[in-house]
Amino acid sequence: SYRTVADVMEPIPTITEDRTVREAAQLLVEETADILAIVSATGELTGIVTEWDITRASATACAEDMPLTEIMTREVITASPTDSILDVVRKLEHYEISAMPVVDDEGVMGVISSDILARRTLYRL
Amino acid sequence: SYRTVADVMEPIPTITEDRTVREAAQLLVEETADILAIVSATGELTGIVTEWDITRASATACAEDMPLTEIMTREVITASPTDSILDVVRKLEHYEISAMPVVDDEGVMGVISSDILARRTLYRL
Ligand SMILES: C[S@@+](CC[C@H](N)C(=O)[O-])C[C@H]1O[C@@H](n2cnc3c(N)ncnc32)[C@H](O)[C@@H]1O
Ligand SMILES: C[S@@+](CC[C@H](N)C(=O)[O-])C[C@H]1O[C@@H](n2cnc3c(N)ncnc32)[C@H](O)[C@@H]1O
Repeated sequence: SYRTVADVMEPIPTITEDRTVREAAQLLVEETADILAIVSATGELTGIVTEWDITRASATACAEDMPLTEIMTREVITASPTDSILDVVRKLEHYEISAMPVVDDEGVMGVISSDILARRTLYRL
Repeated sequence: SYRTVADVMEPIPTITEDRTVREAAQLLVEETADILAIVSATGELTGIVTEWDITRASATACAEDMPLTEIMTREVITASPTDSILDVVRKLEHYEISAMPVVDDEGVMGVISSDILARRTLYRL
């Protein structure tokens, strides 16, 4: 049975912050992902970007060549591999988000999201 | 306890297909929604558009003034208010989607999504 994030997390695509909004959009589509981890040259998490951020950029301007730094979120809400499923549900609801990068001392380990939880834990109902 | 879609579904924002990608993006942001129901003048469901579709448009072109008809999905996977939570989970997983409009004889009743399910059914764990 699934009890911690480590049991159900999935890979997360990464990108560096010197890329453009268009490149982030391309990666999200190619990887069928809802969130990207933005990482430094040493692989450290520096932010995230989601389809929401790209949608918001599209609502105001032609955002293709805009630097990713203009839409990324730097204050990232993350999960630990040892967090329980219930911890995750509470955190997602509290911050009104759908996904979180999973991080530990070694860096970015993956992603946990409401999609993953619905697919991998609701079968118990 | 929650057993059917009717117990947990939430309102879904609607838009007509004569609008632009930018207007759809604005509505998604204003309503903090992940999906819009596209409806005819008589309120009948004619399609959907999600942040995914807007992201994909941004990956290739400046999509602001593009008509919504160019990115909308017409073959909509829907849920019924009487569907069980398990039916919904299976359908979302099978089609690899995150949300579905809820429809019955009267038309579009709301939305059900993995976010809603995580928030409203996983507390039982
Ligand atoms: C408030 S949420 C609206 C709900 C939407 N389904 C989502 O999670 O993207 C949208 C904003 O939250 C941010 N966001 C999403 N996941 C995040 C996370 N794990 N940490 C920090 N911000 C996050 C996004 O960058 C976006 O600007
Ligand atoms: C295959 S999904 C990728 C996963 C993504 N999280 C999502 O559901 O949007 C993306 C595509 O599925 C479509 N889609 C999403 N929900 C749908 C639904 N209820 N019925 C039909 N197509 C849907 C979107 O329009 C988009 O083109």
